[in-house]
Amino acid sequence: MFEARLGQATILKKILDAIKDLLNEATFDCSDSGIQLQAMDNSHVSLVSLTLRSDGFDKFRCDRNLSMGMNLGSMAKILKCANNEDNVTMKAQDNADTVTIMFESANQEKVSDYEMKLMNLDQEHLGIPETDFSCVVRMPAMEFARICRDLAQFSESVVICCTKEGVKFSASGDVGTANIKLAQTGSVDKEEEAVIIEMQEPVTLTFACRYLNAFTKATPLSTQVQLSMCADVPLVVEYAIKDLGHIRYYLAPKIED
Amino acid sequence: KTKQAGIMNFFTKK
Repeated sequence: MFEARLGQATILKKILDAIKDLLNEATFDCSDSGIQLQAMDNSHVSLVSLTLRSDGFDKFRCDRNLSMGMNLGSMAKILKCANNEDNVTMKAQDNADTVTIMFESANQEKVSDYEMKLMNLDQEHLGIPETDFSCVVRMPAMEFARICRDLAQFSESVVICCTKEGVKFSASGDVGTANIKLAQTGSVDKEEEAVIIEMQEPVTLTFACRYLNAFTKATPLSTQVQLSMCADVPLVVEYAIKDLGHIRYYLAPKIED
Repeated sequence: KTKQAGIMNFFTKK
């Protein structure tokens, strides 16, 4: 028996919004420690890794490890039927071929349930090596989304250059060149407005704008985003999900042809 | 000129 309840359906809606542009379907691996999802996008350029800890749920029970392959388009249709403040419960029997998603209004006067067929997805799990990153940048998630959106107008690629002075995002195309520099913030009143750079070595890497823009669909989940970079390895873009877990996107760099 | 690398060039299959 698997059962997981969250106090607010809005969190699940935001999580789905953060992955459904990259993935058509995905396997949710459930165990007593929580729910994990790892999947590559269709073109095998990026990898999404979602961790939801069991202690972040209002109720969590998972008697046996369970892998639930879900069509994310179908799940989006079901979540559209929930009000943001509804309780949401996911339930499945061991070895079941369906999952039930139930919504309850705060006053318990409206209860709806949706049974969704599960899929057998033959998904490869990848081992992600530990990396000592050369640069780790923490910045407001809204600012990162704005930069990715703005620079995508000028080029398919963005160059991220991180030094101890700050982090620079550049795009160059037919229109010309765009550069956006962010310096590390001195003192800020609010932690969520800070730009913090931890640098071991300067690094310059090139990434495809369309993937960065897809990752920024996770912006509503978190006030801050963390970018971890190292020469010739994938960028890690991480959004914390408060009291519940995190979503990490790995993006392979563009390399010299 | 740059080309897009694949993610599997960096991570190993489990």
